[in-house]
Amino acid sequence: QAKIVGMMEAMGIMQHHDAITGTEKQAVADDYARILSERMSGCGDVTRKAINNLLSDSDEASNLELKSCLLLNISLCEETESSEDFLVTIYNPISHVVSQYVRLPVSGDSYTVTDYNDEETPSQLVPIPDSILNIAYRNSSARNEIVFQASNLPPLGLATYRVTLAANKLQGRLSRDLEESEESSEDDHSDDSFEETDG
Amino acid sequence: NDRGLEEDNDNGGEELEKVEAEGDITIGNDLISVSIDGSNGRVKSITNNGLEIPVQQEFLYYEGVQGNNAEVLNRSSGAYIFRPISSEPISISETVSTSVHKGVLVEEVHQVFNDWVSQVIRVYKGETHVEFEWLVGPIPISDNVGKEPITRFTTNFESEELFYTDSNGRELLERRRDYRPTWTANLTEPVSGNYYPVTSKILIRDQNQGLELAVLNDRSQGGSSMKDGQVEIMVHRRLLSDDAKGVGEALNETAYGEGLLARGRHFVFAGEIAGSNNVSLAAQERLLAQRILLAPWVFISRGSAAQTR
Repeated sequence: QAKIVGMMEAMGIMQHHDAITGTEKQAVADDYARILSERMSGCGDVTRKAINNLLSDSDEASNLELKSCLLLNISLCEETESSEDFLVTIYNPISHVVSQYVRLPVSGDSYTVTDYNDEETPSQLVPIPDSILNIAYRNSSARNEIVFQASNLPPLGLATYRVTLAANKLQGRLSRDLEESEESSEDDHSDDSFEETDG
Repeated sequence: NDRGLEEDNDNGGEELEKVEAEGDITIGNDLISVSIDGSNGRVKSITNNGLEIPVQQEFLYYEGVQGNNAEVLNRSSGAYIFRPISSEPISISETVSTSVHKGVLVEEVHQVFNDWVSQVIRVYKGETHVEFEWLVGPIPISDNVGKEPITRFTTNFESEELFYTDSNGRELLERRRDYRPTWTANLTEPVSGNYYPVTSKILIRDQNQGLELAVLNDRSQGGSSMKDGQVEIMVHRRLLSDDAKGVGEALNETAYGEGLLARGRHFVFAGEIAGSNNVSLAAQERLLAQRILLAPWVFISRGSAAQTR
């Protein structure tokens, strides 16, 4: 509750005409940015809990560490850039079904997007413009953005997509094949002791 | 080419191409398309529902007045006051370098106007609007001149001095150039006197042709229609003098020692007022406005396929 109230207070401050129009001194503008950043971060904790409540009640799902990308205005998102396999959870705050294109900066050159049913969703890599890449203070390895459509998002509901680096997926398949192969090999020499091993 | 995307077929990149602006370029979908003039790299027309509308788009800037604030006529352009030196804005660039990126979901033209203005024009599959994502800044001030850049759309519409803006949550209001509804106006500041707040939309109409051009924005801005058939919106400001209205500082913001960059989007509808498929253009705009204002929230996490399900 304290975190929500903190965000409410920040929004109250931002309704001052100086914050709306930019007629504040630079130091005040910087302070507004600080207040908003802190309070949005706090409110993110609340959102994370709320969305986890909406997700499956299994222990695994309820532990999702949801992160927001607050620097997408310069095509920067540490979470998507540093991961070869991540989930994108999208909440629709409108009370009717909508479809929305999602753009996220990524470091790799080829990705696969799958929906909750493990069905592949069409996606496209688009280069980030050089003028963004050349921003001196933009410390990012992302040179492309992955684009896909989150279709038919339910009213006030969620959808989750999985984004996987294609090479990573291939490697994953190979590992699985190898594991299956090992398992069948193990089956051939079935022994009770095998069931007790970590493998 | 230097990113190797053209050879990559895994992400709808089979159609990706990068071309120099020689012939005209067209991007779009089944519903709407944009033509870029190959000779100068600028927007030439928008075709909606089979109807081609000549539309030019360019970036210009007004130079801000730097006065001594001793009296009204000497006031500077600043945080509170928009006072351009001239009524005619200066073009930022006559020619634009372009690259085209086409794929299964979105088609884009990347434009570079100069070293501080660039833009991406894109059309997503299934959408009925054109998106202009502009990036402006850091605005150069080495010439000691404050600048107030604008984006301007020009059509052949006979808009009869009328344009429409919303402001501060109120309904769309009719604005008439050089006119006030309750007194005889004699505008001594012809540009700023015709600028109005644009909270979410500015549009012009040609009633005889039954056509409309509407620009939706992602933030409050100032805008106007200084000539029939034109819509302009201010996208950034960097000024070197305080306007003596209370801030006590020039509107000369910096980050990391450089002038600020501003990046934003304009969503452009151009077509018949009646719209298409029994959905008026205004209704299409309203639905998009809701999608912009209440955009889905995106969260990232590490997880497994089980969690996805």
